Amino acid sequence: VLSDRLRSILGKASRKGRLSVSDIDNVLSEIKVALIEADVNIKVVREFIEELKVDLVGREIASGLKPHEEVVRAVYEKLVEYLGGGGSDLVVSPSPPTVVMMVGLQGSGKTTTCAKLANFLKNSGRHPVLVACDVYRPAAIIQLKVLAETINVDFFHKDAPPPEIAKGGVLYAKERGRDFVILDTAGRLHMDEFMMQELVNIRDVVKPTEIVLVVDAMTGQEAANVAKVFKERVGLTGVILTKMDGDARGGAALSVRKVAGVPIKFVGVGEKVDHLERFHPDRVAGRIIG
Amino acid sequence: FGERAEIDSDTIDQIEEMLISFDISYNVVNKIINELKKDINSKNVKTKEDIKKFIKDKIYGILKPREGKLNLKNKPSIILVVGVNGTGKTTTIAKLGYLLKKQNLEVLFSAGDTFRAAAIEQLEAWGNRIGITTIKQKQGSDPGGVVYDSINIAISKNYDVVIIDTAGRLHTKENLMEELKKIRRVIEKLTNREPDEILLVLDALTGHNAINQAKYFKEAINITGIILTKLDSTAKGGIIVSIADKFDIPIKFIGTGEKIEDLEPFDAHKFVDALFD
Ligand SMILES: Nc1nc2c(ncn2[C@@H]2O[C@H](COP(=O)(O)OP(=O)(O)OP(=O)(O)O)[C@@H](O)[C@H]2O)c(=O)[nH]1
Ligand SMILES: Nc1nc2c(ncn2[C@@H]2O[C@H](COP(=O)(O)OP(=O)(O)OP(=O)(O)O)[C@@H](O)[C@H]2O)c(=O)[nH]1
Ligand SMILES: [Mg+2]
Ligand SMILES: [Mg+2]
Repeated sequence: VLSDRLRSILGKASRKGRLSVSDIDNVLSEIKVALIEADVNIKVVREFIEELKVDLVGREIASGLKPHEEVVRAVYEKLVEYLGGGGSDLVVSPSPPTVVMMVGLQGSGKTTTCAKLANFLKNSGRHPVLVACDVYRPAAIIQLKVLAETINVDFFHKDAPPPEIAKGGVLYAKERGRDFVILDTAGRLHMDEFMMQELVNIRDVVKPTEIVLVVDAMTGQEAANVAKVFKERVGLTGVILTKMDGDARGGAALSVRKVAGVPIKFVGVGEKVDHLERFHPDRVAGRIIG
Repeated sequence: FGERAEIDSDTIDQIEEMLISFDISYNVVNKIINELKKDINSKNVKTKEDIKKFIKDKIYGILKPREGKLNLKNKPSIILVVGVNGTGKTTTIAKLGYLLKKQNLEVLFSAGDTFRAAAIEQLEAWGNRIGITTIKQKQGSDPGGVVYDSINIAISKNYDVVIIDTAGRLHTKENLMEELKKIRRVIEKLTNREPDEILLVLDALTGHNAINQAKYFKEAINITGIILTKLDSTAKGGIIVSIADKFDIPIKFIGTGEKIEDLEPFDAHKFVDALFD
């Protein structure tokens, strides 16, 4: 655990005064290792360490704190700063329905998260429609349909290319006075030019208010690259981190937040449709430190 | 790093950063870097090409002993496929079934994921595409029951192989790991032997958590092989190096895409070359 490693470096006694240069050099490499083992992207780690160093130089050790506790506090605060900022609410469109497009890599949890989001919106008094735009994966449409039935939410699909399905879904919502449209899309690789273009096509047809990247909490170094490409190619307005009910440290959260520059809005904490929570930067910060 | 590897701390930093970016765990990267430093000091490693060769050889040395093949000695041979959520188990089962069918084996699918929405339909859709029968029960029924049914049918109808799909499960969920143990017991009671293969499906995009996955699944039900999927992505799948270093589990296949033919035997040499592509 980082805190223990830092304590053995900096000593057990409470002490007054400021952190010395030698204190700092010793702890920075430990912190770097901790972040790498938490799967934070190496470039994001380097940037984080640079900024942390500035925070630590001459930092006053708060009275009653041991030096390593002061350092852990500085790391924690910086993590919260990196992870937070930006509202965790879905932006509502001034002209309903609000369209939310869910995107991400294969198996990240998009279809399940679409249902969770619909459930969340329903419980907040909204009226969402789930729209199945994944025409590739066997039984993907059935999967979303079954989930929609489970939570008693409208479902839309038609036999057409994904941009047409999305357009049809928005029309369906308008006709029925539904105020949210959630588009489930197929999992895709960020370097798959054809599939990334498909997202651009869907986006251009229905102009979503929210484009949300769904990221698996156990994703490693590549999370940064994925976020960057999705951001640049399609545009992103938010992120949802899934499978946070496991023991992955979740460093991907830091990489994605930093690189995509958009807020993490929710976290998936289980397989059931009510296992969705608002994102709390302080909780994830604590988890990344370990 | 520069053409004439004046091996300084900058070079070492760059190499470390590259290996970390592959998702090779920090422990293993550290080990490789330390061995590199020793060899540099003994003047064995002089140029950029030397460094690259040194590292490739090191990684190859870790991976080569773990190359493995499918062991299907019994009739019917039982393959149990497990792993955390979304790694590609169901798709990989389809790929395996297709591969074995091409070798003229009679393959049966067992829809052991009775939990997730449309999991049964997904496996069955794949089975229909490639002409493999899927044994299933109602959504929500006990997976042990489906497995029992499937094996009985395989025995009575002379199938060569049964491939059992299971629900994705996080290794930290005790009750779900217990369920897996129970499925294994059902197989053993019915066949009087261990499953021929218990394959752990890992996602190449996963970071350090893959090590925990290997550890916990191995401890719970013993793993006879690993399949690493999604290597068609930009991820290098370096966690497999850490797993090969830590556990004596053979690596049998890699998944290289979403189509039925996108399954290859694990080749340590090819894998190492691809790392540095
Ligand atoms: N434990 C856990 N499992 C989750 C969570 N979110 C999704 N899952 C599971 O992850 C697996 C993949 O979920 P899907 O919703 O099918 O993922 P997807 O992104 O739609 O997959 P593709 O459409 O193939 O790209 C399923 O087994 C889900 O039950 C979560 O927060 N926690
Ligand atoms: N690019 C790529 N995608 C893959 C590969 N293997 C599987 N997938 C995709 O990953 C997603 C999840 O695959 P599934 O087979 O449903 O995964 P699973 O492990 O059975 O998921 P759960 O049963 O929900 O835990 C699907 O979109 C697959 O097409 C691969 O090798 N490469
Ligand atoms: Mg999906
Ligand atoms: Mg499956």
